[in-house]
Amino acid sequence: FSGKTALTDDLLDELEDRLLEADLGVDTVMEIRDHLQNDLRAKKASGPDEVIAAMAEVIERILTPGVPPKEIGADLDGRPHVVLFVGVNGSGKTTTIGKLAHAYRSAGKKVIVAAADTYRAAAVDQLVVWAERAGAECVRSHEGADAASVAWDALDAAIAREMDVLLVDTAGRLHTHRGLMGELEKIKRVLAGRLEGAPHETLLVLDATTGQNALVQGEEFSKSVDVTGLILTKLDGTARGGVIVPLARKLDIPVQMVGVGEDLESLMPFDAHEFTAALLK
Amino acid sequence: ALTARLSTVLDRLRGRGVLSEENVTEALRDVRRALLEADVNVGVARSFIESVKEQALGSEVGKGVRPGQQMIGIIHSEMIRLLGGEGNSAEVDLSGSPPVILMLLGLQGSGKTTTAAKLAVHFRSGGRKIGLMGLDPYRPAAGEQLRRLAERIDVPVEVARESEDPVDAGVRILSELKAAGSEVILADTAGRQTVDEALMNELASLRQKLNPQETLLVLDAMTGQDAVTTASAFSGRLDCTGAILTKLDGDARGGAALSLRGVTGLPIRYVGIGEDLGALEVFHPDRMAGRILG
Ligand SMILES: Nc1nc2c(ncn2[C@@H]2O[C@H](COP(=O)(O)OP(=O)(O)OP(=O)(O)O)[C@@H](O)[C@H]2O)c(=O)[nH]1
Ligand SMILES: Nc1nc2c(ncn2[C@@H]2O[C@H](COP(=O)(O)OP(=O)(O)OP(=O)(O)O)[C@@H](O)[C@H]2O)c(=O)[nH]1
Ligand SMILES: [Mg+2]
Ligand SMILES: [Mg+2]
Repeated sequence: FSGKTALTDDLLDELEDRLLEADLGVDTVMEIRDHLQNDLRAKKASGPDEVIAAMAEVIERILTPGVPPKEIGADLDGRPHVVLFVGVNGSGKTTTIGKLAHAYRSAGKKVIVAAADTYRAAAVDQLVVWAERAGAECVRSHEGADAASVAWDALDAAIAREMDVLLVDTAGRLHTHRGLMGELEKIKRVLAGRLEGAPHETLLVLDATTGQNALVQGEEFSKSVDVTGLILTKLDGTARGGVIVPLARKLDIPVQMVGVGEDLESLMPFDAHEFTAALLK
Repeated sequence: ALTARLSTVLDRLRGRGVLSEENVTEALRDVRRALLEADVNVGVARSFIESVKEQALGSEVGKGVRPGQQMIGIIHSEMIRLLGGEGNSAEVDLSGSPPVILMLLGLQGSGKTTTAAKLAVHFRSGGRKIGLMGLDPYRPAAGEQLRRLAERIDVPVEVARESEDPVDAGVRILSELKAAGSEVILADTAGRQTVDEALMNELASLRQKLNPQETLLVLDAMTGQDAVTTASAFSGRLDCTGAILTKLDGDARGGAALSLRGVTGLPIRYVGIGEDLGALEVFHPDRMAGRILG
């Protein structure tokens, strides 16, 4: 082993840089390197393929939380099954709802969406188009209406019409705006008040280009509305989204799905193995 | 914070007049970590550290100046210099013969449409007649979004029709806005990925037809390491003249600013600091430096 240490160290340095450039962050990369060096010593391994395979193993382990990601279109907890979408401005919430509505429709479920972004210009119009494309119903109100009451109306309608799934869209917001986070908490309370157990999922939609701030986003949104899963969008770009490695572990939640484009079909279940391979490419 | 950490590390060097290689190297390890945590690109952080090291080594610590302070001073001024330096106004120069055209481009969701409307508000206060041009026929209700914003601020707007080619729309709307007397025209384009050949070609062709005075990259301040790849790709292909950093009302450290400067040299002209149409400021290198260094 000692004769190959220099070679291994160079390779480890290179891999370290690659992981940093994929947004895993300093702490996570250092930890992976330490784990790896112990693993390699134990395996008495040092060839480049072995090193990369060992590193992939370490990362995949971090990305496999206690709760596995749920199958799209499968197991629904409630009647309706309520999913709340949250996240910062422009991360891809509205588009993702369109895609997920389509996925549930393709699985034969009756889907209704709530246009609870009553703030941003044409946010409702945008969701209405997606709902039409997906074959889902849409509950909406006028601009400036109270977001929580739109959510309540939608859940009420979903129950009355015996829908299988309700997807709730919310306005993008930065966690630094306490008032907006308060509004989100209210939306969640209102849903729970109308249907016990709702929302059954609260998904944080995260743009793959996001850097270390994703950790703060995850923490703050989780404090407000207890996030149950992550969605990573725009993975069809150049960014690798590596910040979900420390984030998924920090919150101990699964990455449910990934967005890989702007159209209805561009939503895939998260595959830790595939994702890790792309990180190390 | 970095400044506190550096003070602790370097103030152990009291009483010595010169910063040695060993203590500079140790301090710079802390700086590197802080930069990476602030989303500064790995390569950009590396060259930043190199130039700080060069300036710090052997530099005389002035009387009454602690080594920690000396180091922080070097780091701070080097960062300000890299971000655009003091003195020059970052603003767009609107003094050309009208209509002055400014084109906004960038990744999906970075804030282009909102920023176009903000710039309209900002420039109008200078007494100019503004026109807004929406060239996104792809995103559902994109045209409607720009229309609503334009109505709010009472600025003339024209948008691409459903399934109209953006380049044709650009040519069409340019002549319409010119005829309507617009002196400054803000062109909002569809978000796109730099790996999308067809859309990058579309943008290049649009730029050629509109011949804008300013081609501005709109980048989200929370962008991580990808800032370098994205900025180089847009800047390389589109020959950008400046950048706008958005969502600075968040708590992202904003290392993307240094990355983009370090790799493309693009001047950062404005920053978005909120969702409402008044939330736009001229870029200040010193404020950004303080934010990145934390
Ligand atoms: N390339 C790519 N673009 C995406 C993806 N998901 C969303 N987008 C685009 O990202 C932009 C923003 O998407 P939205 O759905 O409006 O994001 P949002 O989170 O609802 O935005 P706000 O409501 O304004 O906070 C749009 O141009 C989408 O088409 C993806 O997976 N890949
Ligand atoms: N908090 C905050 N939000 C912003 C800022 N600038 C834009 N936004 C929000 O970010 C989201 C995306 O803005 P858009 O203007 O739709 O972004 P875009 O680049 O035009 O998006 P695409 O056309 O889909 O590529 C919206 O929710 C905006 O209100 C800002 O400076 N601060
Ligand atoms: Mg939305
Ligand atoms: Mg837009």
